Amino acid sequence: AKDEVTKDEL
Amino acid sequence: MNIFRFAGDMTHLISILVLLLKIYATKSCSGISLKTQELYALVFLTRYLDLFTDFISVYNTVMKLVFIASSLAIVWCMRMHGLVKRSYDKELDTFRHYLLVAGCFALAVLVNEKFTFQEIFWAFSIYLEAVAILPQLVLLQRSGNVDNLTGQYIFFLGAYRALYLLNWIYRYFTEVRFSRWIACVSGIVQTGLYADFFYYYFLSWKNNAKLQLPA
Repeated sequence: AKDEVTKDEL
Repeated sequence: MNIFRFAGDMTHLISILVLLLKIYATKSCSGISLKTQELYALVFLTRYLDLFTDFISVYNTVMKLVFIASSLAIVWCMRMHGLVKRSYDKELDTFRHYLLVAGCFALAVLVNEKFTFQEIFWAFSIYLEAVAILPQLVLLQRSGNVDNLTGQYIFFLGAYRALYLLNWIYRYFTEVRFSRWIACVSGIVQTGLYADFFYYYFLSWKNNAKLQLPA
């Protein structure tokens, strides 16, 4: 699983 | 999700919808830069490549689809709609925006969070969004025409930037591992360019207001 913060902002 | 980010997304969406409705209602796009609108559509298309691979939330997916659809709708309106495209300032909207695309892509290849296809295009979209307003800024300086750039559009565009800056400050102080330096630096440059655009908008608006004073 991708541990880093995914690009959750638009 | 914090309130600054949610409000930022909403004001960003409203600014796009206000512009789309204004163009569609008045069947005119005079004073609007098609090149800036094409760059915005390209920003969303290259930023949301993960639309079908990474599912973050229903909100995230729905908003990505709405941003892509509304920005393409504006470009379609200005290129295809018979009445609208006749009012396009083709001879004034001459900024060589392909240079912005080339420059941002070169920068994205050099400066990115990870040298992968998706990350390079994400960085490209961040850099491109920062400079996408330039053709519109040049067109406004040349034409001084703010008929279709309604005050609401400018207000919501500014609110979107201000709220995203607050969002980054908020996340910096509340999250342990918050590092979005590419988006933050690029966002500050973008906010600076928007401030310059607002300045020219105000001058044009004041100038037009003077012109319309009863002689």
